[in-house]
Amino acid sequence: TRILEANERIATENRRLFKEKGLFVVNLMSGPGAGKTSLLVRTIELLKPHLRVGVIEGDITGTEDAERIQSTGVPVVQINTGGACHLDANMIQEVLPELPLGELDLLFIENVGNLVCPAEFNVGEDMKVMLLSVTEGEDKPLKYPLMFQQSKALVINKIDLLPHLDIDMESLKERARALNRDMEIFEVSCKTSEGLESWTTYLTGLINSTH
Amino acid sequence: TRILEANERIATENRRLFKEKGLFVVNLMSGPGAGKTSLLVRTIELLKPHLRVGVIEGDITGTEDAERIQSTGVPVVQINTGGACHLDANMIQEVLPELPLGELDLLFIENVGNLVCPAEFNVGEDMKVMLLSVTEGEDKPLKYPLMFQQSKALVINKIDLLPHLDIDMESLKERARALNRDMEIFEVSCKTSEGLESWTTYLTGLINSTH
Ligand SMILES: Nc1nc2c(ncn2[C@@H]2O[C@H](COP(=O)(O)OP(=O)(O)OP(=O)(O)O)[C@@H](O)[C@H]2O)c(=O)[nH]1
Ligand SMILES: Nc1nc2c(ncn2[C@@H]2O[C@H](COP(=O)(O)OP(=O)(O)OP(=O)(O)O)[C@@H](O)[C@H]2O)c(=O)[nH]1
Ligand SMILES: [Mg+2]
Ligand SMILES: [Mg+2]
Repeated sequence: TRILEANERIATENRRLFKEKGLFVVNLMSGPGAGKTSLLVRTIELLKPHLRVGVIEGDITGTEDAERIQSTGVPVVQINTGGACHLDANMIQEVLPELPLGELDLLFIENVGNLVCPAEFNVGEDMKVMLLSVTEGEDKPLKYPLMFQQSKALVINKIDLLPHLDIDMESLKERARALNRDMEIFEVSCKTSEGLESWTTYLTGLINSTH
Repeated sequence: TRILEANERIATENRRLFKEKGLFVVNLMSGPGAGKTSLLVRTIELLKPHLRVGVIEGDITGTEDAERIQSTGVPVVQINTGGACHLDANMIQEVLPELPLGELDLLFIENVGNLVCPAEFNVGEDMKVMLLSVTEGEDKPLKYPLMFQQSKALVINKIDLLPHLDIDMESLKERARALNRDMEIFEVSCKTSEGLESWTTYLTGLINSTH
């Protein structure tokens, strides 16, 4: 459609700028409350000694998430979409002047909490990463396939709750792999820190191989 | 916008038909995996002896949810939106001929799992009800206000997990009430059945008062 074509043009402009600045950009997506901000706070704690990180927060309204990121000390900008259920390349382009792009190695874009539309809009990122909470159930790849197909990595969060749930983790992972054979899958808990080490090692490896 | 105006016209047509048939219609919304289908299965078990229930299932793709409802024995129709992140009045109107509307008392419409756009589209329902899982966090009313404002009732689900979470239930409820003073709030677990009795009593009361 015309909307997606216009979006692609701006995404390409964003990408050119990111490449000029030597910046690696991750578009982080999930349904509401799966743990995107929690993962970012924990990831920043582990990466901060080695990499210069920045964040763009995307929400319908409010600054709660940006405030949580601010307390980690890294540069952060909050976008309020005013109703749109996803971020697009134009919204990202508009706030780029507010970030010290040349002084960053890694930029996270936390998308609006929605398991559907964010996967349709490129914003200029190097890769899409999605988060799924174990509390959402093993049928999500079957019912919301696009985001699983578009993501380079799937982070399964809140594994500390597994003892209290009936989820079938094997079928969740099989269904995700059926949609996207090469997807990396991490099992983590932002509460207990389990699995965060291999996630941040994966990220550092990607950044080092592109620089 | 023109889309919402066209939608309102069809919603009004749907509503006229529902009134003619003496049908009470609930539009059930939540983010993905909050427990809409689980709530419907448990609610049907409790209501089936007293009321004739039917269900319209809305999903991007797949028939998983309709199959779960089918096993309860009530009439159910599955809508696949093919990408749209919400149901609209036209999608509902198209499947109405497939349901024995004159033989039902209560029709549930399970919307697509999305905490944003479904709240913008009336489909002809008597009321919107939203579900929120305790695992999503107490900040959701601040960040996704529209659905809280539009819903007549809020069902907080998965309270069996509360002992393992750090959520502030009081501030969740205060924030929801700040957006919608008259909203009924239920705390339930579809796993342990806690709180389901008062939810189904509330529904029965509403249906009896409109007939
Ligand atoms: N038990 C448990 N809870 C978690 C974990 N990670 C996050 N949470 C909780 O999940 C809720 C939502 O976390 P957020 O980080 O705000 O989720 P989000 O995806 O950023 O949410 P939105 O931006 O509003 O869509 C909060 O109550 C967190 O405390 C985890 O690993 N284990
Ligand atoms: N612990 C616990 N798990 C629940 C409860 N209700 C539902 N679940 C689990 O939550 C997951 C999602 O439940 P569903 O009923 O499929 O949720 P849904 O909102 O219909 O999901 P979509 O239609 O895909 O958006 C499943 O793994 C359920 O077993 C509950 O009260 N407690
Ligand atoms: Mg967040
Ligand atoms: Mg469902």
